Amino acid sequence: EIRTLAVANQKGGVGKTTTAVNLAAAFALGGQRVLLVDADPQGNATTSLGADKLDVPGTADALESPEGAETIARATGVAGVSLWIGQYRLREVEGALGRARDGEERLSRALERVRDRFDAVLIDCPPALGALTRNALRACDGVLVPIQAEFLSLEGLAQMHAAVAQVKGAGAVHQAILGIVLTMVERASTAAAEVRAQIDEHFPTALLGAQIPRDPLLAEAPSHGRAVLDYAPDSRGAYGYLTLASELLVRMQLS
Amino acid sequence: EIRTLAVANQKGGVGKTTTAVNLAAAFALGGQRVLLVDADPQGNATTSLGADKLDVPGTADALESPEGAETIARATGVAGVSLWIGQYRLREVEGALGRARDGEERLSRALERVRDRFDAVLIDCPPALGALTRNALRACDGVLVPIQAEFLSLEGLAQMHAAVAQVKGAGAVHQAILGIVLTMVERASTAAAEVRAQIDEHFPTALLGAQIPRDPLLAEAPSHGRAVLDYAPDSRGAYGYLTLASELLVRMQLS
Ligand SMILES: Nc1ncnc2c1ncn2[C@@H]1O[C@H](COP(=O)(O)OP(=O)(O)OP(=O)(O)O)[C@@H](O)[C@H]1O
Ligand SMILES: Nc1ncnc2c1ncn2[C@@H]1O[C@H](COP(=O)(O)OP(=O)(O)OP(=O)(O)O)[C@@H](O)[C@H]1O
Ligand SMILES: [Mg+2]
Ligand SMILES: [Mg+2]
Repeated sequence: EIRTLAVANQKGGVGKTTTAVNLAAAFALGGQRVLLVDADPQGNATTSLGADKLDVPGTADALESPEGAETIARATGVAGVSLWIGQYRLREVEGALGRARDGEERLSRALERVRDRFDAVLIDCPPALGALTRNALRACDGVLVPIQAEFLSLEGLAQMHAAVAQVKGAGAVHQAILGIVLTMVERASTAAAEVRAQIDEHFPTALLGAQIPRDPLLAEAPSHGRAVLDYAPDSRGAYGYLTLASELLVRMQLS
Repeated sequence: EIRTLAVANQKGGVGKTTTAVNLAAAFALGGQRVLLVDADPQGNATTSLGADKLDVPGTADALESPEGAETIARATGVAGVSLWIGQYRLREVEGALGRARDGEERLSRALERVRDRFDAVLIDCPPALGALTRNALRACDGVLVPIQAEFLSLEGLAQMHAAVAQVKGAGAVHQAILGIVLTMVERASTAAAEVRAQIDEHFPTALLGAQIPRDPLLAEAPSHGRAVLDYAPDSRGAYGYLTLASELLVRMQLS
């Protein structure tokens, strides 16, 4: 049964953080105990939930000393969602991971220590395929790839496929990619249908039915430190993430 | 006189590639001989101009052996714009740069070799603050920071400031940042005015008057391998980049 999801795509600005944060809230609404791991030095997931970054332990500490991971989770303003905060110094830690022998297994080892306390773990990844994202790919049971319905986003899918193959093994890629979700879909545009057709060609079973519409309330919610389900529960963005959560839960149980 | 611009922001998807490609075309339209350096392993600037990536030298080669940089530039479909292609293997090269003693000076040394052949150099950076972006910050005369009028984009500006200070020196940051340009501005939204006010507080002289509207033709042009000035010369996106180019040329001459 899939419990740890890496939300990853090296293409920037495709909605990784927005998806990780709002999916965490949607899973928690359904009664799951959720851990959100902010593995991006930008720390956008941390800010999106209004959490403090200064002088508190976070993901960088878990990667440096996995055996101390039990004490890192912090409560957030969303009931049922705990957080490992994303510190700026993850940038330095990433350099050290690249040089360490066991550098890509640290996150798996850290999450092992807390697995019994949570029903689902979501890892927000930076827009790169370095040691932080590779740690997340190794630690996860499945990868969720947010993608925009635009040409430059599509181009990156082949690189994402190669990175998953490298970490999970070439034969396991289709199983490792739990789903691809279209984000920021403009109501009037035909691009989404064209991009769907292209994705179906290369990843026949991965494309999720749920898609997230472009909704300015999704971009506003982080400035209030709240998930969209709290900030604007009747919005199109909130409905998009609730639908995505239920589709993923079915896929996660089936695996 | 400023001639080399790094188009940089570690926040993903803010329009770095779209800006680098279309600004290069706009400068060339004005008669400048332009070199576009694709320093991103994603290689989106390379694809946006329809250039071939397989088995040809590119930016990775210039970083590995700066003394051979003269032979790397390739012509593109845009008259007056030459390109150093962005190869997937820039990812490995970035690791090696991080370990080399002179790792952050390689791009400066490579560009020194070709400086007399071009009037302007634009460097498209990946969404990160690693060795590739640091090479671009060191090699450039000025930094152009594209930013979306959204909260999460704003948050990254402080990290960008810190990175520029580290590479250019704390006292030189305001001079090093040639300009901040708002991209993907939605016509009806008030967010742009709010974000402008916030940027003016921290970077009083940096915000450019020109801003780039959200225009689907900008997202389509790369799938045809053409700059928007060729693909849709009468579009709002094309007008935005022509206006940006003339404002930057004035700033570049004044420095
Ligand atoms: N469905 C949506 N509708 C409107 N705005 C959105 C939507 N999803 C994300 N955004 C906004 O678009 C921007 C990019 O999204 P986000 O930061 O989540 O992407 P990301 O992939 O995490 O970026 P990065 O690559 O920098 O980590 C943010 O300002 C966010 O608020
Ligand atoms: N003004 C605009 N209007 C509409 N779409 C745009 C505009 N600028 C960029 N885009 C589209 O938005 C997406 C992100 O832009 P782009 O890839 O240039 O950003 P980037 O900062 O280079 O991303 P990365 O961080 O991955 O390098 C692309 O699909 C691009 O085509
Ligand atoms: Mg993010
Ligand atoms: Mg880019």
